[in-house]
Amino acid sequence: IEDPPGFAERVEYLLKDWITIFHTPSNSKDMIKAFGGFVNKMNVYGILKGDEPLTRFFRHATQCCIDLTYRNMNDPSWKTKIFQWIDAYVRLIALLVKHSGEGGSTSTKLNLLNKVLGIVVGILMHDQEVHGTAFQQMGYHRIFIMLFLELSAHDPVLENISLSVITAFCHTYHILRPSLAPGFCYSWLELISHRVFIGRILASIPQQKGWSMYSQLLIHLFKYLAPFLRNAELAKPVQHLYKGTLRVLLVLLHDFPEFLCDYHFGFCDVIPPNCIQMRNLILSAYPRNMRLPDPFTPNLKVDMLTDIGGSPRIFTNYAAAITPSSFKKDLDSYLKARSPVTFLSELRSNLQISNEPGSRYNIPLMNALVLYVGTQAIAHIRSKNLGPTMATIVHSAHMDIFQNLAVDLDNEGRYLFLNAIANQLRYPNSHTHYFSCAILYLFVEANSEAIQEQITRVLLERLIVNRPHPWGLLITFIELIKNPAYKFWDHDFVHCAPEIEKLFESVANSCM
Amino acid sequence: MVNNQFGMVGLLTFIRAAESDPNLVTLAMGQDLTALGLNLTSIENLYPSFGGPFADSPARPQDIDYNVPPEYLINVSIREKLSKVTLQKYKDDLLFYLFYTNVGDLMQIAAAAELHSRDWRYHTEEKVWITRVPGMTPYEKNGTTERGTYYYFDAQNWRRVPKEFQVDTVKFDKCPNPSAYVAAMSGQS
Amino acid sequence: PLQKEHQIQFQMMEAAYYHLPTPSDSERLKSYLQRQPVQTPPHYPQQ
Repeated sequence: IEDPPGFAERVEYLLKDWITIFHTPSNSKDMIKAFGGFVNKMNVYGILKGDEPLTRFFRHATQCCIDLTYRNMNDPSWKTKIFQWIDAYVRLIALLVKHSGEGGSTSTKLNLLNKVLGIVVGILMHDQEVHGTAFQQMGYHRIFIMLFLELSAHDPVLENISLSVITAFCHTYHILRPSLAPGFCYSWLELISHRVFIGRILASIPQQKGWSMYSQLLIHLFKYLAPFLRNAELAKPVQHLYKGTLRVLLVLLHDFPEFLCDYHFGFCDVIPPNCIQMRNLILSAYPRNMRLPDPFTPNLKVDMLTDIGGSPRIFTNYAAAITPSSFKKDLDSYLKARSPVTFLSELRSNLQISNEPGSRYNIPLMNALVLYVGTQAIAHIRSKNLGPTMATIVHSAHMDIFQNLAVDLDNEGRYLFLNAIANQLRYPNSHTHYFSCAILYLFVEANSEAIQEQITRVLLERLIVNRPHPWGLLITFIELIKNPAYKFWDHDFVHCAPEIEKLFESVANSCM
Repeated sequence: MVNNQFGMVGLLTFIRAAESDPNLVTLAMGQDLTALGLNLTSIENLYPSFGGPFADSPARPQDIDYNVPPEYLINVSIREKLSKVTLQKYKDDLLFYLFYTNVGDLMQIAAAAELHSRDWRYHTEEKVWITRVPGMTPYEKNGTTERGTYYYFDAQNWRRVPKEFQVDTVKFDKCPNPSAYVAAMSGQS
Repeated sequence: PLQKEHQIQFQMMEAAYYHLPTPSDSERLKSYLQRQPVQTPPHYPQQ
């Protein structure tokens, strides 16, 4: 429905009037009084008469800010002017949100906030369609970050709605995820990794209620990057976003390692297998209250470590990822009674989704299957009051499945299967322990050298990248090259090239 | 051996390619994550001063909005009642701070006057404060030119640095008179 | 090879790469209010 005649002009007049008020020094001391006067004026102009005029007001006011940005984009000195304009508009929104509705009632405030965020998102998405590669992110970036900072100020009214404010912004950034707003992707990463946003969502919100939302935003980022990271050579724009992602992950690794520990599984599901360092970074996280023994300690008794029996928290419902349900039913039945025997021979067909080389397999299903079978195995071993060792993990339905996968899959499938196991080699916990034993058992029991070669490949490629390296990976590899039972050095693939041999020797020397 | 990209040869091919084409390094060998501008050995959390995913260094103190206790904020109703600032009590460091941060304000003039009274001299061309090093050997004089070792105040690194100078004392700023500026401003207004 | 959808995303990302946000885009403007504004000598720091 068209605006009433003259509505847009009235909005522009009011917006300019507010911006003048906002930037008048004498008002800066007592903005609330100035705001009260302006609200009366909005009322006189019919803006507050109901939901519709208010929606129209925000749409036109936002559009004014964006149009101003496009008109003056190329003049750097104009950036300050544009920001002065937008910051004033954002302050108005924040004051309206904060003072709307009765003091205690929060729903009016949040409805208004979500309305405004929705309007800005709508204009951004439309603008991206209209402008295409000429789309400019700056105005939207400024609106979102300044509105978030305004609503994150230390204020009793705002503290009371802080979780809802964070949820509103997470919802907004979810809608604006890079795969839907690629022209906004750099600003998007700036916004979700802004120090105040990280502080609020990961530190201030009680009981880690923001962690799950934040993990979803990071998964959106990894999913967006994945197709561009599959190629070895990164284009500059991709490299820039990738490097920015590494910085954010480093801050999380340093400040919130438990967050990376809890959500590692969901992240590794979407990070491409060749993105080794980024995956290592996530898998290297360990709880801050834990002390990791030096992996190179001679005769390190892993099963004697106090933390090795702990069950790591995994906040991804990986069991639900095992589909279809008939497959899950057969899996559970096999784990329970090792029947139907046909289950093993059908495993590969359940995991294969195409014949296209390089994307033959359902990686999330592979990852979920491996973790599910492993956790079932640990529970089974525990039920006998034992812990995972080379002796307790064998001769079981669980190991049948792993050995079948090792033997029956082709090179690509086996590489992905072994990656799924290696993704569990993290800090001292029962999963690390079990999967370390499992991969070493698969090595020693392998009926072909190709299996041993691929186990070595999966471990080595994770070790030759720059740090950090997960603790579980190091202790597994050290055991493999040190323990004569594996006859590691006898294999041709160990000596297939001077660089490879040198790499093994350098790791071996570090161990000695 | 496995003859595709999923075995050791596949990895070796990648390693060799990465040696010849640095562009391949990003993913194959990873990068030195300590060189991304983050102090990974910091005891403190990094996020409060995180400059952002595309910044090569942490946010500087002046970039960050610290929540200042309300009693630090001067309310308009009491600002005239505050006791006068006595610059004589303050160390040079604070005087320099007041000089460099109160641009266009009487405070900048007053800080300059106090520094001048402590034998600091503001060089009007170099735009830097310098002072003689106490007890230093006599300075070679030649008319209005002097040569010798002086201290200058390095506002970038915020410290006093000794340095050999040859200065034309004509270019030193005269001692500013704050009250003259107030009179000039009130005359204008 | 990139799928069609990813090629379009790449074009948008590449265009955005040429006008990246700067860290200051996420910082408040520092409005500085003089307490006693005076015309200071031009050779003093003015900002």
